[in-house]
Amino acid sequence: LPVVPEKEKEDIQFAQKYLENFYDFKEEKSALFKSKNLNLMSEKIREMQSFFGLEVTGELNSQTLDMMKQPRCGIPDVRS
Amino acid sequence: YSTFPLNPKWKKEDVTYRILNYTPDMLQDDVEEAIAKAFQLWSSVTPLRFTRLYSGEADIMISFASGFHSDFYSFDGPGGTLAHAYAPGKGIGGDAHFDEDENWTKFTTYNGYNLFLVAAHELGHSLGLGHSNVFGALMYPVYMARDTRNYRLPQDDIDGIQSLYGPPRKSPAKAFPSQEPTEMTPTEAPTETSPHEEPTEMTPSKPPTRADDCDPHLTFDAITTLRGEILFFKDSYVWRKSPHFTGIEHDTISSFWPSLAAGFDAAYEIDKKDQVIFFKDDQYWAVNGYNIQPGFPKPIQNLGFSKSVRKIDAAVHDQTTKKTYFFVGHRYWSFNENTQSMERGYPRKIAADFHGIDHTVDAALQKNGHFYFFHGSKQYEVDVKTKKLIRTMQSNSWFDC
Repeated sequence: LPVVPEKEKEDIQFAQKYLENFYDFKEEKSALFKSKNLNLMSEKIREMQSFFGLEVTGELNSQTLDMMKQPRCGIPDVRS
Repeated sequence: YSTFPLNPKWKKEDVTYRILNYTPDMLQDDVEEAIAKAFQLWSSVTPLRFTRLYSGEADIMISFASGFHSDFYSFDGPGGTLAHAYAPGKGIGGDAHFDEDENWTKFTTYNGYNLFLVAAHELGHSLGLGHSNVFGALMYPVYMARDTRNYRLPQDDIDGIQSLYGPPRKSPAKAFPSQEPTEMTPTEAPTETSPHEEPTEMTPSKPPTRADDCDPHLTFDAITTLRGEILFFKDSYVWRKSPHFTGIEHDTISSFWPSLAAGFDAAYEIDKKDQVIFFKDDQYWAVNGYNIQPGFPKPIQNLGFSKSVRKIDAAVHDQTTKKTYFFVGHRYWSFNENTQSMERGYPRKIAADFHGIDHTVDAALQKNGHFYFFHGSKQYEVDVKTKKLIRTMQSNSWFDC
């Protein structure tokens, strides 16, 4: 994952699920592409941060996680 | 704003909806009202017309469900995802689902989600809008609690929906279409939430614009109290004075009562029944809040007027005596609300009983133990008990000019 402060695994899984639901993030299942996953996730976090007008860092920081935890509509924000 | 890929939208202006079930969090009436108001938001800025069905397949099927509910997007318990809806299309297309594990409320509270606000957002999807990244837009994906008493559709959402359906038609509403049941089965009587009617040769080409609050020549067609507020009507416009907010709120009649958009001759409130009675030409309506009571309009002859009376100039209700005064020309009638009958000995000359009021009355109001009779740009404050004239003021003195 992009530069992430030492967060609990739970936060990361929550973020991953959020990005799958609303930002079309598809995780590469094969372990070979771990690093690719990291880049993809960081890219999707950038997209989400840009959508909500947050500072675009690609990092799962507290503002980004707070926004992800807001109650919201179940329709994706972006789709391929 | 954004739309769905390939811009799906309804290829017709008449769109139907059906409420399949309810949340135990709210009264059924309140659920229906919240959803009807949500549809009105969109119908007031597009040519779209929404009709409610009570059985069978509607374009937009609305339901409450928890967790897995037979589509690919299970709900997730309290918080998180509150609702979702599908882009226009057949079958599930257009349908809106609300997470029953949320606490749904009629008003904006800190521990629940305002159903009107969430429904209005989801119906945006049902009509073809995607999410907007404009903070404060209705189609912004994150729930934002806000006061919905005089909620207005933000411009970004208006631009979005009009990119799909265009603006509302210019033709002003035909005056008061009959609300007779349609040929559908009584259980499917439509509830129309759009101000659109066919243009008639009588309709003016351009509706008058709203006069300034402090225009010295401002006159009113009708005035009434309504749940503690005072509503001043002129053509299709409303000036609202409320103890809950400062200043004057400007609205159009269609934003409250779309099918009564053309304006009124007279209006009065019966506060004990939470009812306002509106008059236009030889018909009258009873409304409770937004809802027009079934069985209206009715002819004013039902109140005891003879056929020769074609319209009412003004009406005012005396809460203490439970009598309502109707003003027509230089005469007035007294109607007993308890017996629902006109009192004997009327009509009488206005000037005979209300000294100093020797002209017609455009509008009338009872407030603070006084009657206020409006004629042109003047209003006359009269003591309710003695019927004596106290003082004369400008008609718009209520607007703090």
